[in-house]
Amino acid sequence: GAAPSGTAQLDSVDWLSRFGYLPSPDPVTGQLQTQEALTRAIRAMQRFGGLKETGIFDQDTLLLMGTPRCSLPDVPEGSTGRSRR
Amino acid sequence: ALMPQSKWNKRHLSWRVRTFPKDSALLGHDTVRALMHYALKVWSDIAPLNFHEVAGSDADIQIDFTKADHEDGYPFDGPGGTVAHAFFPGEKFSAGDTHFDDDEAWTFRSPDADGVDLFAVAVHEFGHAIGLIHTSAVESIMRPYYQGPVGDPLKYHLTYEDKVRVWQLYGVRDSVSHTDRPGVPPPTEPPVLGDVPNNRSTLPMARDAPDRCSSHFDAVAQIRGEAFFFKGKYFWRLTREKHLVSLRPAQIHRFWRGLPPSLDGVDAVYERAADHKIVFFKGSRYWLFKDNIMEEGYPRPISDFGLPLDGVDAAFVWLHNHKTYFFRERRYWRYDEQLRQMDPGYPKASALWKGLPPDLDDAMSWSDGSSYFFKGREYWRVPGSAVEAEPGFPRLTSTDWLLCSQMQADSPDPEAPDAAATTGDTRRQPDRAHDGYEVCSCTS
Repeated sequence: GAAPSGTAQLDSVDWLSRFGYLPSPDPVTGQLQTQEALTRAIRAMQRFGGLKETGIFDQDTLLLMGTPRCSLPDVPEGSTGRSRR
Repeated sequence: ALMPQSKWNKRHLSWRVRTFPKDSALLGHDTVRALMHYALKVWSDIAPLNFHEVAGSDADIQIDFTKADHEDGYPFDGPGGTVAHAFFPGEKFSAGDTHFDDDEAWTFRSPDADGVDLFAVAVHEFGHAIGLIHTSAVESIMRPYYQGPVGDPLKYHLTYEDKVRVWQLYGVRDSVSHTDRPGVPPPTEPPVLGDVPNNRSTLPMARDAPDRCSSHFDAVAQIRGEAFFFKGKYFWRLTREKHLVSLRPAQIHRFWRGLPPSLDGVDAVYERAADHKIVFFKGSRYWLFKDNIMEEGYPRPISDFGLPLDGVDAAFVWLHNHKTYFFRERRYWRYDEQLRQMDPGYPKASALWKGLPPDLDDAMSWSDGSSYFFKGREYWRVPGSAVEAEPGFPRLTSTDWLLCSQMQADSPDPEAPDAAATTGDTRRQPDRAHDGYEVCSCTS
């Protein structure tokens, strides 16, 4: 997906990490995220934002990501990724 | 719940605006403080929390307007983007602290396009400061996205879902019905304006109103960082910057609600360090106030403090040790607010406080760290942890605190005709502009 234009120098992946939808980048692989994880994160963000869950950075999603907001994450750290059974 | 819920273990929380918006012509300091007051009140109206503005640096909720990277792990990003954040309750030193991006165009009662409504964002952030996390509910104030102004701060009410979430943390405030549902108006509109501090009388100054420039004062106190000078049924109020709020004294009974109408003055007043409640002394009795509303069950005898029933001249909290000191004639006592008892070994001779006179009118601590003692028309300053008045004191209270020149009086002698009015001789008319002062009375 394209980086949202309204998020002031943050690309969309960084945005998803920043607000808790993607786990922090792997220290070995750097910023690489799997497409599956990215799609899941976009869907979670869309669900939380009340948007249609498309799993892609569509126009409504980018618009919401450009909306002024609180700095705190929507999904607190540690609650993303696989959970121990 | 997405995370272990954090909440404050105490119910009395202090707050302070440490830094203000730098470039906002619209939002003065008093307006910002008022908006913070009302944003916190949104939560304390429904949950058993009590917020008190304080002057010191150890407030539970420190409020800052800052920008860019301010070294808390949440850098701001200029206009738009992230606009504010707050720290959840917990063990961290920063718990409760609330930061607003100073690069935003903060507004109040302005159209949405003009900027970001400070009150709406503050209500959201204070939700975090008391332990609430983000929610996806569209109507919730805890939705992470800024949704525009929320209307008049005096009339704003949380959605039912927001109320339930804060009730889950702290329970329901006694005066609130948790069965009130959305769409069902409350039986009576809460007296929102009733809590607004109002020291402005709409009536002409009464004939018995004292002259601040020739008075000595019954009591003096620092309350919420501001100075209050009491005389008879009136008081004057100075902001924390020592600006006189009004040249006119306000009537005690119009501001401090619950004092008996027959009370014609007070002996001593102080703000308790532990819970920021305010204690008024008169003779053998005392009254306890939460903000400017009297608590139930008062007056009570001052023997509750372990004081003799003949009264109190002065009461203040010494910043050096946070103990409360009571003075009466030539003796003083030291009281421990935590233990709710007098410290052993008291009373002692007030002469131990070198340079101070006996039979004080009252005393208070001030934000400069000094303690101030008042008697007659004079006052003494005792710096920091010292127990001796500074050289150069006493000085005149009226000139240093009440904006009087040495010869000035508030009003002409009522017995004498106004020479300026009758003869046109303006040279005899006191002109405060000539003193270099212009004093305005205003509210936020």
